Parts: sequence; structure tokens; C-alpha cells
Amino acid sequence: CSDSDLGPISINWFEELSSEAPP
Amino acid sequence: GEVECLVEPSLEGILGEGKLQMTSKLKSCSGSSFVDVGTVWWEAADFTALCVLTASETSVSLWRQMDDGHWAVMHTWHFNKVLVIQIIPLPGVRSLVCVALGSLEIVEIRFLFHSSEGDSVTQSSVKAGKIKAVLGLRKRRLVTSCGSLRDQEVEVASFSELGRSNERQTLMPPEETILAFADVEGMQEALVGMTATNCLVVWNLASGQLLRKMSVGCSYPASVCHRAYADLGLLFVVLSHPHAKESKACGIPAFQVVAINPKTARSATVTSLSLPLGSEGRYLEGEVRDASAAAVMTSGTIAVWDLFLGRCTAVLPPNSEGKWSLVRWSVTDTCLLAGQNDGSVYIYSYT
Repeated sequence: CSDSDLGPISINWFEELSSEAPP
Repeated sequence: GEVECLVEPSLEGILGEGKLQMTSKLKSCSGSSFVDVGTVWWEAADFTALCVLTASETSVSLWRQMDDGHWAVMHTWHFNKVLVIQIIPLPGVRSLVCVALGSLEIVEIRFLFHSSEGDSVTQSSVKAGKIKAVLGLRKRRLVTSCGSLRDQEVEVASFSELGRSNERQTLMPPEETILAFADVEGMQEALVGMTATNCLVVWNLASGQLLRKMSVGCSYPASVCHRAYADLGLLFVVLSHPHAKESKACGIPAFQVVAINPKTARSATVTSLSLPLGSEGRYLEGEVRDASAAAVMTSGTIAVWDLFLGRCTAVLPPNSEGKWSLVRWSVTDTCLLAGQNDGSVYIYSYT
């Protein structure tokens, strides 16, 4: 699979989603 | 009681890179079939050893290999009112066994111990309810989901070395029934779950937050997520499809590795793991450990795949005694336990 199939990738996805998700 | 026996090592099941060599055979003399098998490190006053667990519907036995190579039953726990459904592996835990009890679904989870005082075997209840999914996690934790849809409760219970409950933490439930959990290699505080509609959910174990719900985009119903790996900003999950229709059997891979971008919730199949040409059958049951996947196929054959190579490395056809019905990796991951319906368990080294 290529990056373009999956969209922009973030190495820090876990921290970023944790800061966005409701507590 | 149960008897032990040792079979002379012989070479079987070679295909390509992998080698499966039989080292031992354990046999229940009652002839009753095992519902599950497993391994656990066991420490006692006079020995420390990697032991084999066998579970029938009404008992769980702990087997130890003696100095002369024979296997003997050290302890047996009996169950009268509820049946044993499965052994729940607890990563890194010694001298403690966890089992799921019930009939059609799990209604109770218990820890099994051996007490040196009076040389008795004991049990303690850890969780009761309509348990849909359970997984043993690192650092002596157990995650369970109870109930379904909006009434669902997802809970992580931590326990002491003696199996005593320390604390319980609730994870935010998705509005879909969770049917399987998988921990995430490379990201200790992440946990994934698979819903009845093939959505993958991701939690933050430290905060209990539900971070994402994503469709994995496969067409088979109630797929099972066995394992997840976090790498390069992606989640790689290993799926099987035990409920796929027979009519599609030829085209169904035993396992699929799917890459998911948690930021965008997009997914793509990386590789599909099927039997080599000339072999038949679809996935019946199996287990993934580190980079190796093993499955019993409907033909009664066991197959092993290397997830990094993306191909089948060994095939173990039914032997003269019958078809295979169970396959589990040892906690040391260089051994494979293979069970048959007559109450036999064969131990294979895998290299």
C-alpha cells in the first residue's frame, strides 16, 4: 500500500488522538 | 486419572523454511477431548519449569516434564457446575492459570492456583457476567467486555502476583459489541478491539479514552483481530475470518494483514496468507505469536505462516491417529502444541 492510499501519516498519532478524544 | 507418555522424536511437517519436529505426546487416558491447551511457567518448592496446560470441559490439568523425559500431571482443577471454554494466557505471569467458564458464552473468569499449605488446588472468581471478549495483558492485567451495544462495559482489572484484584479501570465503550481484543506490539498503552461489524477500535489504556473507531473494510462477517503492531505511524492488524461462508472457501485467506492509518481511518490489505497450492480447507481456529501465525484448517491440517515473509512456512497434515483440532504457540514461541479430538496433545519444536 502507498501513503497516498492511507492518507497523511503521523508518527505521533497516539498522542494526537489522545489529546483530541473526549476524556 | 490421566497418564503420560513420551514418543520418540521424529521429523514431520516440513515445507520450505520451517521445520516442525515432534518431541513429546501427552494423552488423557479418559479419551475426552481437550477444549484448549497452553503453557505456563510454574514455580514450586522443588522445581521451576515451563508446564503444559490441558483443558477439558470439566477439568484443567498442569503437566510437567520429569527428569527422565516423561510427562506427569502435577495438579488438576475440577469444575462441576460450569464448563471450561478456554484457557486465557496471561503474559509474564507465573504459577497462575486463568480460565473462562460458561456454555455458549463466557459467564465467569477464574484464577487457578496451587497452595503449598495442605498441597491443595484452589480457585477464585475474577469476573462474572455475560462476557463477550477477554484478553490477558502485560503487567498482570485482564481486559473484559460485558453486555452488548449501549449496555456494554469494558473494564481492565489489574491483579497482584497472588491473583488478588488490585484496581479496576473502565474503558469508554463503543456503541458496538466488542467480540475480540488484541494488544499492540510497539505501543504498550494502546489496546485494540474488534466489533461485530468489523470495526477496529483503539483505546488509550492509561486514560481509558476511546481514540478511534475504524472500518477495516473486509467483506467477511465477524472477523477476529489476533494481534496488532504499531510501526511507522501505522497500525498493522492480523485478522482471521472464521465465520466466512463455505461457498467462498476457495478464496478466503487464513489470515490477512491489514495496514490502518489511525489519523485518517483509511486501511489497505498488506498481505493475504493462504495455504500453499494443492492444500485445501478454510480457517477453523488458530493463534498468532510475535511474527508467526498458526491455524487448524477444516481439512484437519495445521499450517504455519511467517508474517514478515508473508508466506506459509510449514504444513502438518493429519497423522495416522487423526485430524488436528487445536493449535497453540508455547510462551517460548519455539514450540507448537497440536491437539486432536481423542485427547492427545503433541508438542512440536518449530525452527
